[in-house]
Amino acid sequence: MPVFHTKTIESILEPVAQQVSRLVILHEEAEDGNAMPDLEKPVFGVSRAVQNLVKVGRETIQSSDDAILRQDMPAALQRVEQAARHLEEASGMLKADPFSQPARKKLIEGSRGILQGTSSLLLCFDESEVRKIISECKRVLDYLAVAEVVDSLEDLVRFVKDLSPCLSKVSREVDGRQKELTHQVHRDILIRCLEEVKTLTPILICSMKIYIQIHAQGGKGGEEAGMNRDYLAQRMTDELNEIIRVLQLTTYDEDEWD
Amino acid sequence: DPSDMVRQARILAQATAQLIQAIKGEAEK
Repeated sequence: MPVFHTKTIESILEPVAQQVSRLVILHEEAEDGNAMPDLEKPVFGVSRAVQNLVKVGRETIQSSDDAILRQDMPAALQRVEQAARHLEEASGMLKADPFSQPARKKLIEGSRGILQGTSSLLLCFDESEVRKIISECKRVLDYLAVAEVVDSLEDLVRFVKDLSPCLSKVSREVDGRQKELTHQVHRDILIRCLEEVKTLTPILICSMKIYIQIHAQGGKGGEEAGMNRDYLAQRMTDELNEIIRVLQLTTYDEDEWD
Repeated sequence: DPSDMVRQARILAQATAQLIQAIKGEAEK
């Protein structure tokens, strides 16, 4: 079962997560008494990378209009900064005493902190990207909600003109997202729902046209045509709501895997 | 550019992995 829910996050964190686990095991098994090497250079490399990440992270916070990202991301940045300080302190302590046990504990604490902080940061960023896709999905839902009040061909043309770019964007972004997911069940649901939406769109537009024509002629069957249109709009709404639900999933449902 | 953050996070993860290798290199002797 994948631990990380996107391929990007997995590719970044999986290797370092394995290293941290191995480090913890070594520390627990060993308390080996070996002198630690001079870690100044690799610790400096981490500190510099943290500084760059924090800089980019702060810029992201400032330029984002996502209130949740602006609220959550600073704590993740502080976590990595604090972890880097632990590593720097450990490196300094080991210079004075290469056998220092508190320094070894700080090294583990710092390494874990980098992993956890980077993970929080990437999740925070990823969730914000997902919210952008969801907001596009909600725009489509808003259009679908007005399908029932479109009662002239001019309005229908306007409706299609407004809906089409929005739907194309949702289609492109949801497809891109499903390719990013590591969870096959979630990917399959997104693919299926998206296909349904694509299939239903021309059918909905056709049903709206039929309704308008019957309505204009004052002929029989107007009520049925309206019901058919509403049914199709509702089906598309349901599929989009399912897309929104699955986009927000980051943890894995054991039952689904079973 | 938001994708910069992913890039910087990747660089940090790599630097951390290198640090741990340096630590383990000694510990595994």
